[in-house]
Amino acid sequence: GDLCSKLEEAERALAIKQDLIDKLKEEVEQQKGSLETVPVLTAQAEIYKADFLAEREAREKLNQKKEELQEQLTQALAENDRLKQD
Amino acid sequence: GDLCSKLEEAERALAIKQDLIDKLKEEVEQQKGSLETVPVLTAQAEIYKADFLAEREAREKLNQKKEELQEQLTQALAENDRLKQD
Amino acid sequence: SPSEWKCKSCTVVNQGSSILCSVCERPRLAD
Repeated sequence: GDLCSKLEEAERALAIKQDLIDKLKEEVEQQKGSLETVPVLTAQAEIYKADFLAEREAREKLNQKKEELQEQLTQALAENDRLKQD
Repeated sequence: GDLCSKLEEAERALAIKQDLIDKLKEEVEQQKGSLETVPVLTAQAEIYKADFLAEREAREKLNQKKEELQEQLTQALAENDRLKQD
Repeated sequence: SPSEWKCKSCTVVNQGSSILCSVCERPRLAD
């Protein structure tokens, strides 16, 4: 009797442990799915960072060009005024 | 005897399942650690994207300003030439 | 089987008749 009840208890415990194993395996699979986004997000962040840096460099060059044009225009307008005086 | 061996077998099976449960729990915890990077990477990508868009808008505005300056300079230089002719 | 056994994980002493540890529910033979 005693052995029988222990065997029944062991078999019930086996079923419970197996149920837990199934649940844990499912959780591992779900997490694997979510983890697949990590390399994608990493690549996306890298691409946006590269685009940002490229845009910023282009803007700085453009700003330099604009400054030069501003300077040339100032000189041309001063020349204009002088010529008109003359 | 038979019951005894069955019980021993059930208990050995329980130990093996427990070992698998321990390993699966460890894997779930490790994956949780990796998953914590997902919101960080998402935020990082969003920030770089916003910075990229802001830089691109600034560059477009600057380009427009440069075009205007270029036009004004062309006109001022033409005016200069005309005045010199006169 | 022995009249009692000590859980290898949480060291609780369990009845010999129990299959799983009464505290952490780990089986008697689990490491």
